[in-house]
Amino acid sequence: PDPQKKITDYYKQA
Amino acid sequence: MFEAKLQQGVIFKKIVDAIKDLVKSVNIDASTSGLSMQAMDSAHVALVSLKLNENGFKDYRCDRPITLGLSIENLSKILKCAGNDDTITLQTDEEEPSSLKFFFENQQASKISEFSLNLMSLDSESLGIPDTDYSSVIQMSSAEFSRICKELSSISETVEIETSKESVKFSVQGDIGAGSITVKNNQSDKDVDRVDLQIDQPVKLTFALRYLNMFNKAVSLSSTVSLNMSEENPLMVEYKIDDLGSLRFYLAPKISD
Repeated sequence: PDPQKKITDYYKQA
Repeated sequence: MFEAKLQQGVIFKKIVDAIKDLVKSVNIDASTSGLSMQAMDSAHVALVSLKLNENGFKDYRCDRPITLGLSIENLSKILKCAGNDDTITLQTDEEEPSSLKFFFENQQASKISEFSLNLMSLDSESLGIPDTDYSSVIQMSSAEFSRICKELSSISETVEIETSKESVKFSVQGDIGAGSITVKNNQSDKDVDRVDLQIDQPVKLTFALRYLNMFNKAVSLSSTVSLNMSEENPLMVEYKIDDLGSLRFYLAPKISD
């Protein structure tokens, strides 16, 4: 299966 | 004092129904400009972002910004007591409220229900989402997008979405076989047939259908959905809520080798 990225890989804590 | 009255309370019920499988607890931030909320699923793969403008409420008052930490499951239990034609009012007069009051009133003003929901103190996990010019934007019937995702999820766990100037192609590959559904640009007058493609750059991205099916719980909020994509970026799925605001879902892609 393709690895699933996380949303936190793209957006950082505000 | 914080008070927000929604003429069509059913919209609030639909919003909570749309997110309750994805997130368990949320901080709703109330300010003079309206309500906003951002929360991630427990695996931090998807993110939901809600914005409701003060202008969309029948009455809105928020003297100072407050944060309302809510269990979505408990909120859902209380909202089940509201009729679909009721107005819904949220209210608290405390600076650091420990509970939020709810008032449900029917159209004839002959029945008024009052509840209070205990609030929780939640760590804020708010992420900064930059304004993005997406290279492919697809606007189509929300029911049609929902149907495509549901149908394809019986064949595969993931879907590849590929855009071109003329069409968008949803492809799957599973143990039983493979397939694709291509939807072409269509300037129909009917919402259900209309497909608007704004493609600056074609993209090809793969996403988990399980999450898309969860996002599609929002289908009753809007007859259209917009899919916003750029290479190397999460997908942004947006449901506009009339004059009130928008419900957005962000989903991190799968990475093919």
